[in-house]
Amino acid sequence: LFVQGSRSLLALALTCRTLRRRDIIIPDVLFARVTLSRRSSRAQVASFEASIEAEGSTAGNAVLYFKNSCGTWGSRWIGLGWSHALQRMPNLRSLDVRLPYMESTPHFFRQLVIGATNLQSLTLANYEPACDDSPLGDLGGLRRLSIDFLGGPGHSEYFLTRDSALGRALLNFRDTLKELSLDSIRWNL
Amino acid sequence: WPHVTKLHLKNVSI
Repeated sequence: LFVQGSRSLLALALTCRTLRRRDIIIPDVLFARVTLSRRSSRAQVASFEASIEAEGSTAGNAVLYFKNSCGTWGSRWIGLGWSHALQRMPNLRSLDVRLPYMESTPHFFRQLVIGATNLQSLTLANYEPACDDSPLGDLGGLRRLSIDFLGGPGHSEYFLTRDSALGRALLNFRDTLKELSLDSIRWNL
Repeated sequence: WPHVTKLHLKNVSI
């Protein structure tokens, strides 16, 4: 009677957790939109990780929107294991992450190309131009792309050419792209 | 990119 939306379901899940600590019931639908931010506690991050990594768990399949703007603290996901995390979330439609907190960028993009076949929206903060031999150029079919390059002293400007990873990606997105946001590049496409 | 309806470019040189 009282469940009228995801917020109500969350209250229900929390109640289940409180009343039956050893028999936690959390509907998978609660994992559809996940946001980890600097305000997220270590416990919240660890809880999410444990939920989708548990043996036989289908929670990862329910994740459609995932945003992670955490700092370097917290789960190993933030620094390591991203490719594995992507494997556990095969139905992602939207991904929003800060790159410096991940494992090697090429490995991450390779997994994204192979596994996230339903991805429609990709937001990357602090993309490092020096890592531009990444498989980003092999992505296809995105509707929304937003990239913020890591700039400032010690970081080179990004040259957007037909041969660059982003250039190849943009050419792949020619028939699907609806929204594009780029910051700090030299356009030479 | 004929379907782009929203474009945001910042600090872009040509």
